Amino acid sequence: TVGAVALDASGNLAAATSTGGLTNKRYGRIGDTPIIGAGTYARNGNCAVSATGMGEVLLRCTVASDISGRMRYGNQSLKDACHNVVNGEIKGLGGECGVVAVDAEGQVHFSLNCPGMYRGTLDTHGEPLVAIYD
Amino acid sequence: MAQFSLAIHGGAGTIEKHRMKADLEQAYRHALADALLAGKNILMAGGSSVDAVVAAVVSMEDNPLFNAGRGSVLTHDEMVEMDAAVMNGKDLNAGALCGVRHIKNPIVLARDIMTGSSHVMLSGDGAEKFAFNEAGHVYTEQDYFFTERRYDQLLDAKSTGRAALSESTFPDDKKHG
Repeated sequence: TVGAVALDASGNLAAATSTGGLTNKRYGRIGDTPIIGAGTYARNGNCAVSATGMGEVLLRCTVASDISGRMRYGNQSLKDACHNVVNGEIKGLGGECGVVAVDAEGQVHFSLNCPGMYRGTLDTHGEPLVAIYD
Repeated sequence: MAQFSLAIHGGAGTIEKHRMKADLEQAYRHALADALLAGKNILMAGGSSVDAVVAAVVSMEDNPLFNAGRGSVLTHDEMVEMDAAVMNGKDLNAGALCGVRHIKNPIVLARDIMTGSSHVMLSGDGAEKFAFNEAGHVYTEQDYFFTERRYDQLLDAKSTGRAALSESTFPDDKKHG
């Protein structure tokens, strides 16, 4: 799975996610990626989120909208909302996952509960900053 | 410079540093940097966040290293079956698709569904009909998506009846989704 989140100069947030699913999958199985509010979500003034991981668990936990809701109704920061979701119910259900997210102020946050996630952002000079391991 | 932000991911899971070959790790790092630059160039030019995230994802869909687009994993029937979604925070408009097999860049189709249809999500054959008949996408043969690496992974998964990358024997690819 791959994904991206962004805040543009006009203050608009967006999220995108794309996937090939699971190796050896059958029966037209679909994970969280294309489900708005599960693997992908964006709302101006709030946050944009793209998730990756065990799709069935991410679907059941509606990960992206949960992060958004914690910020909107619980006044949690982006960092706290991502951390609490990724390391909360999902982990309890045995789900490994990671999310990338950006808030309305342009703060980026990565959160993962597994040993690695291919990920990247731009540093303060606008240069690519990439990481793989926890 | 105008203020903007961008972040990307290329999948998560058990990625073991001690088993990852140096050249493969470098390839991943370059590919991630390329995707960031694709999105950054749009944002720097005053483009929209939607265009930026689509450009970044297209860059990764075109790279066989990632499980999306060209590098998609294979189903039990040795086909690719891809899903994608995009959402615009400005107006809560969204576009999504699932189960497409002949679309080179599913994320572009997701944006076309968002902007060119009155629907949010289209599936399988219907999504492809919309793509070819109304959104100008070109039919892409399954051969485009086939890589030896993904075929070997499928054989490995079939040999033990698994249906996920989580227990793969491929060191860089014990990841999910």
